[in-house]
Amino acid sequence: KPRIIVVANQKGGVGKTTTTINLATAMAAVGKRVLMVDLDPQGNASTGVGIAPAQRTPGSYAVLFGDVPMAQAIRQTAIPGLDIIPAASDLAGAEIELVPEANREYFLNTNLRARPQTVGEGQGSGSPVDYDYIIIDCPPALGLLTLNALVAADAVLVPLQCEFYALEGLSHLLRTIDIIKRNYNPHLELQGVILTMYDRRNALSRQVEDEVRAYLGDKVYQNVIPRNVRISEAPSHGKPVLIYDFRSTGAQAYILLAREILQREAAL
Amino acid sequence: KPRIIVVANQKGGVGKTTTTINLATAMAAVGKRVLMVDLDPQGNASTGVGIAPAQRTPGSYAVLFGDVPMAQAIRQTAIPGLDIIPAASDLAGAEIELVPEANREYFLNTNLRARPQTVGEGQGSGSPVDYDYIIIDCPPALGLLTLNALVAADAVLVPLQCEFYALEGLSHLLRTIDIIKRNYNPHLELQGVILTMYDRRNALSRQVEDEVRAYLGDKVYQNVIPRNVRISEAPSHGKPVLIYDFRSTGAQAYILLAREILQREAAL
Ligand SMILES: Nc1ncnc2c1ncn2[C@@H]1O[C@H](COP(=O)(O)OP(=O)(O)OP(=O)(O)O)[C@@H](O)[C@H]1O
Ligand SMILES: Nc1ncnc2c1ncn2[C@@H]1O[C@H](COP(=O)(O)OP(=O)(O)OP(=O)(O)O)[C@@H](O)[C@H]1O
Ligand SMILES: [Mg+2]
Ligand SMILES: [Mg+2]
Repeated sequence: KPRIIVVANQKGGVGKTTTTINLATAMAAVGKRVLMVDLDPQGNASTGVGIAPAQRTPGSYAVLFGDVPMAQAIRQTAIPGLDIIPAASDLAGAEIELVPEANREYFLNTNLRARPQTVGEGQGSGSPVDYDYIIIDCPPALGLLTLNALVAADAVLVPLQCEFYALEGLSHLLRTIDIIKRNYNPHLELQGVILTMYDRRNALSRQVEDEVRAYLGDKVYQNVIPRNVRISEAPSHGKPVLIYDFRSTGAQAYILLAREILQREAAL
Repeated sequence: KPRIIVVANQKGGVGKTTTTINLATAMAAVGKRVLMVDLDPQGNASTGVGIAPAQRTPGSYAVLFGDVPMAQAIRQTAIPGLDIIPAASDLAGAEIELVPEANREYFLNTNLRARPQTVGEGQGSGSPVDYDYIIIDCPPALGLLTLNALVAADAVLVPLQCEFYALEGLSHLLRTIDIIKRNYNPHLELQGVILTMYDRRNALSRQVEDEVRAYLGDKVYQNVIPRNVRISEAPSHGKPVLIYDFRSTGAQAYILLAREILQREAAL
């Protein structure tokens, strides 16, 4: 306990944040105790669950460098069972600060694995929390923040936009995961690839799907996430699409995906 | 000579590479001598103009560190008047390598401003080239690669996807441009904001447009780029959409945008 799942892809705009938020929400909805970690200086995951910018420090930067007990960086969200360690603008300087440090790849692993004694006074319930899952949202790069997440991870989820540039970057990402597994974190496993922004009417989407399933087989989830405008509307309301519009095709797709992921988790 | 335009936005997947390639192509089509620089380790701009992965070194990494005369890193593309300095996987290590260097923000400025004596033997024409424009594609981050580009730049173009997260990141980007202008590069100007992946049927697109025009006025170009599937098909053919499907709404939008940008350039 807890199991750490990292959502990563160096290609930008492929649905990392959207997948992190909606997967975490769906898992919380079925009774799992979930902690999200926003490791992207953009802070989109923090915005997507309604954390006001002024409420974001201490956050993931402080946890990464062990500045505060983890519990002080945890915020409750409006979603029952889902907490978050938010990202603030201090995180933008983290990569440069990590470069000269010894064991710079292990900072997050060391601090995230330390049991959060209590959820901070002002933040939450005040009693020790045993999370079932920690889900980490990464920035669009393979820099020291994403490397720290991969070193701390049990499993990696890769959202893959059904576009050519995204497909091209996939083999580079899989090689990087391999390198981390061999040199830093032998437990690291590719949990699966999620096809996102899928458009059935568009030949490119089908081509990318065919190619990825041929290349990776059942590492690619059966459930794909369609392009759905309700998904892109939800962040401006500070809510996951699962809450913003439960009946939308986007929300329903994330529910089916979460069920498939939890079935695979149960089989481990 | 030459004028250096940087295409930047830390938000991922907003159309930086697509804008760089199609703007550069449109400018070359009206007779400007253009050099693209791919400063993203993903190498999408290099792919988008058909540079094979094996043909990418020496590339932008070598130019950044002054390892080779710039001319040796320049490749001709299939588009008349358009050359590129491609990105290879060596660029992925550049940011970490720059951190301990003095004047780390000025590496690109120093090497890019040195006149390329000749386009390398094996690469191109062999005679000195006076480029009118150098257009730099940046990675989705505000790290040392993007900072090097902004320090070297005369002007910055900001592609803005018509989505909430992209809008949220805009003020942070504009603040960063201001900081670079004040501390490193007094010539730096925001050339303009380009609305990308615009969908007229979608209220979110119109809301983002209204908000950005209210906030930035005529810094936002009149011509917006619609979401158009032909744009996302072009990269798999190694061609800009202007060449892949000249009559498409995407290609026509980039032609109108290029005309608007060149009109503003002429007025400077
Ligand atoms: N299935 C979908 N349908 C429609 N829009 C989507 C979908 N998934 C994500 N989006 C929208 O597309 C944009 C990119 O998604 P998101 O921000 O989650 O990607 P990301 O990989 O986290 O981006 P970054 O690389 O910047 O971190 C967002 O504006 C989001 O609201
Ligand atoms: N107007 C458009 N209509 C449809 N698809 C588009 C449009 N512009 C870009 N795309 C596609 O959307 C994806 C993202 O665009 P692009 O790669 O140019 O963005 P980027 O900002 O360079 O991404 P990154 O942050 O990863 O560098 C690409 O697959 C591209 O082909
Ligand atoms: Mg994100
Ligand atoms: Mg790009």
